[in-house]
Amino acid sequence: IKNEVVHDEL
Amino acid sequence: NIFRAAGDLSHLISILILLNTIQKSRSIAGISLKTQILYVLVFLTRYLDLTYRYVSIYNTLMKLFFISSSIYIVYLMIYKFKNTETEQIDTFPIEYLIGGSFILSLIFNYKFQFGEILWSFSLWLESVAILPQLFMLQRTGEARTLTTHYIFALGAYRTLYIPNWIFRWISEGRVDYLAIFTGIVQTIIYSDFFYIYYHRVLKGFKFELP
Repeated sequence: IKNEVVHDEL
Repeated sequence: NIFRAAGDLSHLISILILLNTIQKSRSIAGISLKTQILYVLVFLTRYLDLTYRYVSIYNTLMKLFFISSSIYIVYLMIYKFKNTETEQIDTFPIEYLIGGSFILSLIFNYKFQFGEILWSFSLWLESVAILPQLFMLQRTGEARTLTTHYIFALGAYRTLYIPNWIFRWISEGRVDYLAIFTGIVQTIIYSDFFYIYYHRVLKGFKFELP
């Protein structure tokens, strides 16, 4: 699981 | 993926239903101003990241739409179609929702940074933002069918995001624990409403609480 959370959702 | 697309579409439709309802009936009867103000806060705190984070043109346009439409709805409710009767039953203490979300966002965030705290705050606040509206429904005991469609579409958006997160977890290995947890909380808050909506509105009955 990637640690970085990308805020690409709405 | 399909769940995310359907979720976004549902979100978009909910706002359009609400705008259409207000404009056509020239009335905001039965719609909670407090819930709408909370949504302005949610959208402002989450989507103002468009000023420093670029995702896609779709993402940017949707964010702009949600920020501007939510402000416009509050404007309509306060200035154009002010309804004191509805205001009088709109008594949910939202300061607790805002305060609680703020505290939770300080505890749960991905980084103790301004932008991340705002993002977390918006997720917590969104999960409970519908409460004043549901509280109002409970007080009046019934609602206009269009209002129930609006609430349903708004709730469906976050509910549809849940399979989207599972899908992304499997396909991309990405997990956004905060979004998932708050999304589940939000769906639970809606569950009672979904149940009544399914049993009454979809079968052609008026929305009336048992």
